[in-house]
Amino acid sequence: TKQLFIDTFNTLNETFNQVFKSFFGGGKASLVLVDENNPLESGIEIVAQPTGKRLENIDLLSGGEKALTAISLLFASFLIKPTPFCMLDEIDAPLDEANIGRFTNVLRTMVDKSQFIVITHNKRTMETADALYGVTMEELGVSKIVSVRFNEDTAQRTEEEAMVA
Amino acid sequence: TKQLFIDTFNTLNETFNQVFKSFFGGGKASLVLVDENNPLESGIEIVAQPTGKRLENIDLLSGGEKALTAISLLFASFLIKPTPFCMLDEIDAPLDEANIGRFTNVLRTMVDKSQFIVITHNKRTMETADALYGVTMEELGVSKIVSVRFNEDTAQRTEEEAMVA
Amino acid sequence: MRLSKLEILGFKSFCDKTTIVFQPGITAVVGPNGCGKSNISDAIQWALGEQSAKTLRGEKMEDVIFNGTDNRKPLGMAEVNIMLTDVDGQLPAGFGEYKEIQITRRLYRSGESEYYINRIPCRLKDIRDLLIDSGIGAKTHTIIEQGKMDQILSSKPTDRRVIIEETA
Amino acid sequence: MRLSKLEILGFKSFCDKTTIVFQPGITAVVGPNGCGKSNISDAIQWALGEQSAKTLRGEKMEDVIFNGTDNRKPLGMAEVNIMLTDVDGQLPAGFGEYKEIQITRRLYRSGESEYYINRIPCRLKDIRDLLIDSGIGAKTHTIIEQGKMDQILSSKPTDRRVIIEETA
Ligand SMILES: Nc1ncnc2c1ncn2[C@@H]1O[C@H](COP(=O)(O)OP(=O)(O)OP(=O)(O)O)[C@@H](O)[C@H]1O
Ligand SMILES: Nc1ncnc2c1ncn2[C@@H]1O[C@H](COP(=O)(O)OP(=O)(O)OP(=O)(O)O)[C@@H](O)[C@H]1O
Ligand SMILES: [Mg+2]
Ligand SMILES: [Mg+2]
Repeated sequence: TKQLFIDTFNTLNETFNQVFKSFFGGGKASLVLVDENNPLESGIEIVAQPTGKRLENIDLLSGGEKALTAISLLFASFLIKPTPFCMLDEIDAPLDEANIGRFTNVLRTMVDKSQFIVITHNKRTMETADALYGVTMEELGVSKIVSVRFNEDTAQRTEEEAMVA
Repeated sequence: TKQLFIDTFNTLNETFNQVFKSFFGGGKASLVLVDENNPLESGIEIVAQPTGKRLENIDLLSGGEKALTAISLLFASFLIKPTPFCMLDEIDAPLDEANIGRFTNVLRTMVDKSQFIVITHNKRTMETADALYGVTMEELGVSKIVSVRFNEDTAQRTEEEAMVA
Repeated sequence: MRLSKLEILGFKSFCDKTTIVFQPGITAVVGPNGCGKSNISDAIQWALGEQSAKTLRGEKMEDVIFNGTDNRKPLGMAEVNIMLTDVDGQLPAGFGEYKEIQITRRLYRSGESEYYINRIPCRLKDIRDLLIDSGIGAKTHTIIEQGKMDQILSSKPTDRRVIIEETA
Repeated sequence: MRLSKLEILGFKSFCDKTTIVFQPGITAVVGPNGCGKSNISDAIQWALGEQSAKTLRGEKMEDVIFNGTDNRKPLGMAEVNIMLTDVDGQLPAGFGEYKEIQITRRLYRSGESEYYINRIPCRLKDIRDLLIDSGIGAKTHTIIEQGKMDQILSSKPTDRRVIIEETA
């Protein structure tokens, strides 16, 4: 299993870097084994370097940069071993408009790997969905599902319907 | 100082409930002393009940409800003892459109109490500001301040300028 | 394998029986603050065997049972059904012949809990065994909770090994 | 009392001297992810005496000094100036006659740090004494960091006493 771990580590490292570049339009990211001699026990460092910046501790990254780095690692793992479905709860909240666009573009490419359920308040994320469910509390304290739409031009209406309901 | 603590506690409790009601359009919120006999040492429970829901542990509240409850407590404290200035870093991120509107309305009423500096990605929050600063990294990795606008119809342009720069 | 249907009854704010049909691709769930979106994610995590009340934002597991409103009495039971389809070939031996799998979890106010696979009573361990190679389960990155996206970058170097082990 | 001006030099991503003038009312700070907005908030918190590198998202305090880019060398010093105006009557005895207060903090890569009040060298303790009744300072709710709004609701009942004590 040592060989399996090392092979997986190397593939994930490679894929993580590729997804990261597609989000940041350059830069690099990687996973580093703290103790190379002992891969089955060693901790792992994550380094991320957005385009043009210095390589540094991931804690210095901004809120949006951290979210995109985390999504890169998650999607890299799915590209290697897809999970049947994935629920993402408002992961687009820290992202600016430009990064929401990049996120939804990459998400679209993942559709043949996994099924995604995305909770969001952002109109652009709604528009990339194949189906849209509105949740409402018409009766205070009691949740109901309002409607299902299968194309994007009604994203706006479903959120508003859920609001008004 | 025991009397001072009790008086402050009661005033804050009262004000917290009022601000909470103005955000949620009803419901109630309060601070409860865990050990009433020992106000100087006692821990404090926070209970919050959005309109029509049962009183419960604040952890069961949703992301947006929790944020609004936290903002209610913060603003209640400012109404009693204003701080010279306050920096709010993307506190509107979990809020839906309707609650952003309520947040900005209440924020406007606080202007004579404190000076506010609000970091945001939300257009509606930008529009309530008296002045707007754009930050850009025209030169990768180096931050600069792009421009200052003193009215709201240019909120959109400043974010876009900062993006393009 | 994919998620085809979710039925929620008496779980958190879903007092009445609610059914959600899922298509392949991307499904967006929208609605105002506090309307019950994250409760849907909690329902899936709970049905997959989550044992920590705190992860489901409660103090004790009974907190997931509908607690009543001004006009409705609290319920005595919470139930969630998850339907997985296109499962052929992805299940461990012993579960081989099923085309679809239905996982059911119930909790009564008395504290008693029940688990079912395709309506046959089973233990939590059976559900865990069923899902062991599927990539879904309470501990994998199938569910990213609200505000917890950064956790995958986690602060401790040894905690980060999990993402490699899941991908292996 | 209110904040009238902020000058940042060599602090985090603000390599060149940057001046921000603040008006009364509400000022919005906008810009793309990673451009340096939260670094402005860190600059204010640091100048008010923050001693924890972790609170400023670094490992050691030197992490706040401009670290260089592909085209720029790292700097040897970080400096932040905060200008407070309309201060009359709100300062403790001993600082009485000032109309405006400028607080300066500097850090050199050598680890040496300097503090100034109105350009007169002082200790951190003097800055703390100056601000003691003002409501601003590293430990008050003057600054709500990104993603930390919920902290005021904090999980431990005894931690919640702070908001009462600050309001007293
Ligand atoms: N056992 C329960 N019984 C009844 N209602 C419950 C129960 N547990 C939680 N709730 C309610 O569910 C609501 C929270 O729902 P949820 O977290 O799903 O909202 P959300 O749609 O995700 O909102 P946001 O957009 O703010 O994140 C709370 O207001 C709470 O009162
Ligand atoms: N000492 C330093 N030297 C140079 N750059 C630094 C230093 N410390 C942090 N940075 C840079 O500052 C950037 C983060 O800035 P900041 O957190 O202010 O972004 P932000 O505008 O708040 O973005 P977001 O909208 O995503 O929250 C990081 O990309 C990091 O590279
Ligand atoms: Mg939610
Ligand atoms: Mg930020």
